[in-house]
Amino acid sequence: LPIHAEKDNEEDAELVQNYLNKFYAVEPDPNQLGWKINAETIAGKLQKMQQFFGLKVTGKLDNETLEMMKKPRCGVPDVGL
Amino acid sequence: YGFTLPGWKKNKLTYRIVNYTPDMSKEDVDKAIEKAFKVWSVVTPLIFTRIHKGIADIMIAFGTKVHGHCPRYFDGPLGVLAHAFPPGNGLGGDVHFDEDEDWTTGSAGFNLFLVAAHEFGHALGLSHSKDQRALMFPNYAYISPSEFPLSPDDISGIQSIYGSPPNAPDERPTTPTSPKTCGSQMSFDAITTLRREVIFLKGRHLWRVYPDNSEAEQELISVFWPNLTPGIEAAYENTKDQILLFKGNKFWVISGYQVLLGYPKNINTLGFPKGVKKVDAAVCNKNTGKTDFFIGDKYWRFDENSQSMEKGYPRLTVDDFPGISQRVDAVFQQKGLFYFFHGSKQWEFDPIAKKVIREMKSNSWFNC
Repeated sequence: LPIHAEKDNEEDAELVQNYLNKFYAVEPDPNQLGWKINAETIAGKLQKMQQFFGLKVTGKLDNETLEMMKKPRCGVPDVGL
Repeated sequence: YGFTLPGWKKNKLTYRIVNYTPDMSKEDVDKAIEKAFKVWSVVTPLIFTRIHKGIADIMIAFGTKVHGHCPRYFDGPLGVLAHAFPPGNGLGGDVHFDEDEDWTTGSAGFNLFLVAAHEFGHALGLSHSKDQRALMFPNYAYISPSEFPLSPDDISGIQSIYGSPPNAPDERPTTPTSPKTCGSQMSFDAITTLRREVIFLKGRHLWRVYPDNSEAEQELISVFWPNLTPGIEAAYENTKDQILLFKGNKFWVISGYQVLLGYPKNINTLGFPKGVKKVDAAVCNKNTGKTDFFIGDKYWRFDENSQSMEKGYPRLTVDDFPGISQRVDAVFQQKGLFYFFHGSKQWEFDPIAKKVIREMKSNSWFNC
């Protein structure tokens, strides 16, 4: 069972990384009139995402946050537009 | 709501459907797209015209993974369903749907009309809203296509970019229409008491009625229970100051206005056999502590004390509730009497005398 749980964790970690990079990692770059990837930490992006969805803002991954990330959704970023 | 600047500098916009999904007939895709644009045109001065070749302001296409010159890619089934670009040239205003999803006209898979209406919001300059009731909320949520999908938040957002529709005749409502409780054909999906009030549910809406003063308060279900899907099919108040809400084969227990952890659960945990897929209506008789679940023309009885189904059920509803011969949409108990609803009619029933006392209109509880 531990091995399975480990694999789950890896998949979840990758999902979280992908999700935050896709929807919470862009911000307007006035110099280039386009977007750039911001240098925020994962915790910072997680807080932004939790704040956006009205979840408990902890900057830490919890079940509720992970469940929200797994819901089917639109591919446009949530912040930075 | 949020928006990107600038919006389109013109009110007359063109769109072109570049290709189709094999999941739906071309006719259904055309209809869904047209209807999705209408959602926005009825609340703004915008007019959308379809073209069949050349470059339109809003180019609409289905693609998978890496598709054409789009800088964003899709991710296979689920996950990202579609994306769009804010107003502008080139990719600006374009909308792409992930062909790896199951596109439908109903509640199965992903409803193309609903997703398209959301993406067209982006194509017109709106960004995502934090308001869970808004169409521009990022996560997919099915609502009956017969309901107007824009929330007040969406309308404020788009009208802050383009203004309101010109004073056209009233077929262009600027505010979402919700069911008219005094309409002659008014019916309800589910009804429950909650302490001294009676809660009527239909689609995304609920009404709270305080029998001793006849004013009804209307609200969106998602205001109370953001995580619940609309279209609750049955509801009842048990003996522990809780209400149970049913949809399909799932049910939620709510205490106060909080959904208890660990829900939804499957209705077979209540003791229904596997073949039972949904509950039409339910009522707990406060005098006996027994709950009756009505499904089709039969009913099951559940003992709230032992938390188990009674033996010898299901039974035919009409055998034990003479006069209640139609499928029950909703039922609740008030001052000992049961009120059974079917379509626009309701029947006041005395469970002790076992007879219908009178027939009324379903909306008799609203000061019509």
